[in-house]
Amino acid sequence: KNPDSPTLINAFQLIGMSSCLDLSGFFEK
Amino acid sequence: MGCFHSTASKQFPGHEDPVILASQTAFSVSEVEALFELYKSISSSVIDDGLINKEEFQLALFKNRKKENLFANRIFELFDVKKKGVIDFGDFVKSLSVFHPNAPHEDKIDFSFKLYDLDGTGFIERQEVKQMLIALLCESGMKLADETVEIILDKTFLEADVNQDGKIDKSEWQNFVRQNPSLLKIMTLPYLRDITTTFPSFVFHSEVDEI
Repeated sequence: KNPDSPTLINAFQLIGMSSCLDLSGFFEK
Repeated sequence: MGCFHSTASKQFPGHEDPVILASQTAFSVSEVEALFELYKSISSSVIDDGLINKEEFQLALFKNRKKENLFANRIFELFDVKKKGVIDFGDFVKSLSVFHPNAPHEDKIDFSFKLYDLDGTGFIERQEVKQMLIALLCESGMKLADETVEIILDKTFLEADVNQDGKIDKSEWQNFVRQNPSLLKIMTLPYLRDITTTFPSFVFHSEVDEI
């Protein structure tokens, strides 16, 4: 394992990609 | 003030005065009234009881009432401020206010912390982050080996969990977000700036002088 890899995305950046965290659906008719 | 209050408070349990809601949130009175137009439509989409249940919440967000999702469930739980299993108008406005471009940065940090603290213990634990990562992978169809997931978790906790106790507390989260401001991108909805033009019909129901 190489936890210091500079190219690695962090877990929360990945989680933030979830479309289910995007509330703009409320405003799309 | 006439019909907005008398009619709305009868038909919409937990309805709060838009002037008071505006004073407590990042919205103007007009914006609160415009949000009421959106709220009326969502809260009557399945059961016309003036409250938003989880099915209506998911239908409004995804146009699909059947979609079960860890993140959508967690957002519903956070919007359900009074923990009644339904969202009333006050809950809806106060929760959405955090997503306003002008809302305080600290409020966005607090909300995102609660969002990721799935079991509400006051800490974001490694197991919770893993659970959310797996949910994201399932949703997106992305495939990552368990070893890769563990490497991502190692790296994340090495950066975020400063005291290395295996969980991220509020102050560690505040520091981590300051170093990674893009993590708060999901906490701002530009749509909220244009809410009065998106729902212009609010002017026909308004009794407030400000408009």
